[in-house]
Amino acid sequence: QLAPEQLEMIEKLVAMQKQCNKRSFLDRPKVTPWPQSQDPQNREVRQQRFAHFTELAIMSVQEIVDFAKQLPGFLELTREDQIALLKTSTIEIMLLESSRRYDPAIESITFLKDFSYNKEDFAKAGLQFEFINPIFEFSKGMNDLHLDEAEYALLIAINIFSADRPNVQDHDLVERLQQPYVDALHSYIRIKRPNDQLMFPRMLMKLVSLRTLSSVHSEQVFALRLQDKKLPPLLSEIWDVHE
Amino acid sequence: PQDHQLLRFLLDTDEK
Repeated sequence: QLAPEQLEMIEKLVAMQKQCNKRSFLDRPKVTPWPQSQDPQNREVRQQRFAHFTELAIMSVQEIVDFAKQLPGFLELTREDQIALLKTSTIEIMLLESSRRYDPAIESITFLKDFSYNKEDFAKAGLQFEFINPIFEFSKGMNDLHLDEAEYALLIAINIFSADRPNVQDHDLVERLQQPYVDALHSYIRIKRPNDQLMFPRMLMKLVSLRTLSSVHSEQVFALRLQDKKLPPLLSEIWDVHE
Repeated sequence: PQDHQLLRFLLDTDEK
């Protein structure tokens, strides 16, 4: 059984996530439009597509910070620990959110309810297939699990409170903050899928595969720098390697 | 160090 406080916590998480998603949706008109031009060689159009993707990423960062700040206990951490956790979990949560928006029927990921992108669109935005293919593989894999909103929200909370992130100081507090979400996910799954004992470990393994994806993403960031495709300041702060 | 200025700003801002 789910304890009342667990049920309440899950409902609050889902409501928070909906609120953060809605805010981004309202900002949608501000994003540089995705160019309709079909000319793949046009430098201007390619630059615009890259800008479109990076602006969607910036909105996602803002959503993730909003969500983290509302997680009970997060603001009790030192500012440095908050930054250490967000710095590494941001890309992983973006990948979780992308997988949640993956539509197998059109093999596309839909951002902000009406922007759907397939692999080719990701490539047109300047990303390399060494990164695009694992994103879609992961999204397909997550889609096969048919997780609901509560499971995604709990996975994101668990992902944020990962005590083994680089530069985290107060490991004990981060672990203590993570535990209630792990327990809630475990109970929630046992109630929702009583006959599937493997679902919980399968979900935790998705968190492990996010680590691999994160390193593939770092290679992508490095490749962008080689192509002198500059990341906007906020993304550069989080992902670029600053000497 | 004064790094992650923008991230610090997002964490400090309380939009509600």
